[in-house]
Amino acid sequence: MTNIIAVSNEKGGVAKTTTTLSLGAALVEAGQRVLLIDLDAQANLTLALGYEPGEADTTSSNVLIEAIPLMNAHRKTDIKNLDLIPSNARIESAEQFLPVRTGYTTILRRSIEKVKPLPYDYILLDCPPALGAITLNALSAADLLLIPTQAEYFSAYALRNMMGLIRRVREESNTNLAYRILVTMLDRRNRTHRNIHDQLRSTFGEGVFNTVIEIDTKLRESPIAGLPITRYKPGTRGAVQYRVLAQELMEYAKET
Amino acid sequence: MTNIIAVSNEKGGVAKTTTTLSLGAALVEAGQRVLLIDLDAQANLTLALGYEPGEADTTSSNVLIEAIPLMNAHRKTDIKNLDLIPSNARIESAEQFLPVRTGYTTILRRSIEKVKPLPYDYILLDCPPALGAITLNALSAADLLLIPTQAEYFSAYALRNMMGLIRRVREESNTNLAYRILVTMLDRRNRTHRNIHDQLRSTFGEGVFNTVIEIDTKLRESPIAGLPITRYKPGTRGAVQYRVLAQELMEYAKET
Ligand SMILES: Nc1ncnc2c1ncn2[C@@H]1O[C@H](COP(=O)(O)OP(=O)(O)OP(=O)(O)O)[C@@H](O)[C@H]1O
Ligand SMILES: Nc1ncnc2c1ncn2[C@@H]1O[C@H](COP(=O)(O)OP(=O)(O)OP(=O)(O)O)[C@@H](O)[C@H]1O
Ligand SMILES: [Mg+2]
Ligand SMILES: [Mg+2]
Repeated sequence: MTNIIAVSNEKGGVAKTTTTLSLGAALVEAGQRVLLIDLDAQANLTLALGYEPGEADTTSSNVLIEAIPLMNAHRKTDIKNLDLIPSNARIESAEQFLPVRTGYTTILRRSIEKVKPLPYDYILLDCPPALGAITLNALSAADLLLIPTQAEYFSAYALRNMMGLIRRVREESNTNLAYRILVTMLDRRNRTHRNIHDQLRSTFGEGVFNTVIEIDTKLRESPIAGLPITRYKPGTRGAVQYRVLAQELMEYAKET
Repeated sequence: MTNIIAVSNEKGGVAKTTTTLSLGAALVEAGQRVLLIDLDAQANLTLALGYEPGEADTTSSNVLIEAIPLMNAHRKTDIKNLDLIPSNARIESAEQFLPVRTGYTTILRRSIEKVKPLPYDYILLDCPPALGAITLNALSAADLLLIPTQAEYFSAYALRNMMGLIRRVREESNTNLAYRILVTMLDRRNRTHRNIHDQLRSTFGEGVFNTVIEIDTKLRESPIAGLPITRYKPGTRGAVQYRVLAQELMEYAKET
């Protein structure tokens, strides 16, 4: 049974890519087989693994727009059991071309379902900062929506639109879509961060992961080295916290 | 002569909205008449001025999609000489509907040109974190593209795509489009920030504003109060730095 997790938030800069990469690497360390799919035109996930996005010939946009088989676009990374489907700027055109097709929101899900057997325990989907056709494909394919959220006003406000979208996706294409909020980039010394963090927990209760990811500048450095944090600085706070998140997620996956 | 400034960066969370609002408010303090146009489906600029995005009846999406006259969508804010054209989630559909029309990239420019005389010294355009149809409209309408950039790897990398887009817009619809990079959210104590800041200045030289905006938590608080930083905490570092930026921009506008 493969767990498919969409990492999405319309708000920009909340650590979607950092979470997809770090969590994926931590799951691999815990013995899981993981596929990361970069669905963002910025291709930051592809870049953070040391690839030059412009050079990738088969990418996630080929899977979405030209329906090439999913596994034709995957590549092995330097990390055993961590595979990647890269992205490049061409996927931006999916926002324009996909919505005219009937059933366009389930293109990704159907391409994943065609792979039998699926050689992964987890598939993580890094989404762009928008709630368009690409993100809809991710939410329709996902078992769980992981919503990285900064403890700041604009980011907390973005949850309102996201809850509306979850309801719509559950009605139209994915009845069992669950969600969990992950508080990211937290500075415990900051009063605004503390206040909004408290508000998120009281508003969403169980809907917020217990694990919190705090500010750690090593997470800014690791993409420069083309390595996930678990390889770049294995003992740093960010690496430890993403490992704790991986444990919490595996517990969650067992229970559901 | 009205100066039209697009505030854009594909990278999310680099202070596009914070810059549009703070710079706009600082220009008004310096005696300028300013119109802010919210072009983002998140409507954070609308929210930060104390409006509820869902309640706005005529918005920027009416201007772009239904070609209603620009001034039908504007409203006065509590701050004299600072007007707003609000946004809401409906503008997201512009990414799908606009590109099928010929000349779709100049819809915004043409709607601004129809207003005679234009009662503003500056128009600031807050863009979504994407390089799609909405951002193309903003770049085609602008005299200057202001690119808020964090001194971090993904944000610096995003400049590569942006430079390509500037070349394309200059060839297709706006020969004189100029750009300036604004370094935002800088933490001078952080080594990665210092290194990447130095690299940006040596790579782009004159293309980077002298003014730098440093990290200031009061900038996180002011949207909660529905006020720009110049009204919320007039003496704080963020307010001072955005006033210095306003001066530098007015100097630039005089010379060009
Ligand atoms: N816990 C952390 N501590 C410090 N910096 C962080 C942390 N998490 C992420 N960052 C940095 O913050 C910036 C934003 O993170 P990231 O790019 O992963 O967010 P995103 O949500 O994927 O952005 P986008 O909306 O552009 O896709 C990056 O420069 C990243 O290196
Ligand atoms: N100089 C600063 N110091 C501290 N916090 C800041 C600063 N500038 C912006 N912020 C905060 O950082 C977050 C990101 O800023 P903002 O939302 O303006 O970026 P954006 O580029 O408009 O994001 P998006 O890509 O989602 O539109 C916000 O929570 C904002 O309050
Ligand atoms: Mg990202
Ligand atoms: Mg914004």
